[in-house]
Amino acid sequence: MLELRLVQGSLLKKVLESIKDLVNDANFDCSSTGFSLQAMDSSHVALVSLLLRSEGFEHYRCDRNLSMGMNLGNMSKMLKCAGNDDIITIKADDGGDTVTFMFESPTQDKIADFEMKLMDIDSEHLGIPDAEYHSIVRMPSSEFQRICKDLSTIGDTVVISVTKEGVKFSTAGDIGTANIVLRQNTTVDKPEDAIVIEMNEPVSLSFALRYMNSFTKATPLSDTVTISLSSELPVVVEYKVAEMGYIRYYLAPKIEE
Amino acid sequence: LKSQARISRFFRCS
Repeated sequence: MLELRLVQGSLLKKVLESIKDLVNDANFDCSSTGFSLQAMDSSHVALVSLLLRSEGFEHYRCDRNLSMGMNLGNMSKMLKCAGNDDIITIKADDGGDTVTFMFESPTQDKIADFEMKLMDIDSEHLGIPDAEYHSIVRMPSSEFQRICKDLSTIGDTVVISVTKEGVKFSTAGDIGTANIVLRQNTTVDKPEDAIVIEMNEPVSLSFALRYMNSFTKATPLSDTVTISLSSELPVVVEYKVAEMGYIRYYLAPKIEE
Repeated sequence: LKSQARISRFFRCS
């Protein structure tokens, strides 16, 4: 049996909003490590990896590893019925075909149960190799969201280049071109406002802005975002989920054939 | 001209 109690239920609500437009159906895996998900978008260009560590839950019971296939749109519908301050408990029986989401108001005067049907999902689990990235950029997540949104009004591909000068986001379209350069800036009042550029080697890669924009749905989860780039690999766009885990989006680059 | 690569080009089934 499985019983996971998350006091900060709004985190789970935000997590679902961050992935439901990218992935339709996915298996949530539950083990002693935590509650996790790995899934690709329907065109297999992007991959999302979510981990909510068991220590982040107030109560975490998972008697044996369990994989629960869920339609993320339906799960999102149910979680939208939870208040932002509600405590959310996820419950399931081993071998059962449903999962229950229980919402408790902070004052315990309202308790709701939503039972959702599980589904069988055939999904391949991919091995993500540990990599040394050529460049890693950390910046305010709202700034990254703004850049992706602005550039997608001009073009559909962003070129992200990291050099000694900073990180450059460029696009081109029918009406013209756009370049946005950010320089490292660590002299800020709040650490989350810093722009930190760690360049081991210069790198330049092209990506579809449509996916980048989709990743920025995770902006409410974290003040900062980390973008890791290597010329041989998909970019990793990572948002921390409070102290308990992360959402990592992997996006395959556009490459010359 | 560049074309969109798929994830499977980089990550293998585990």
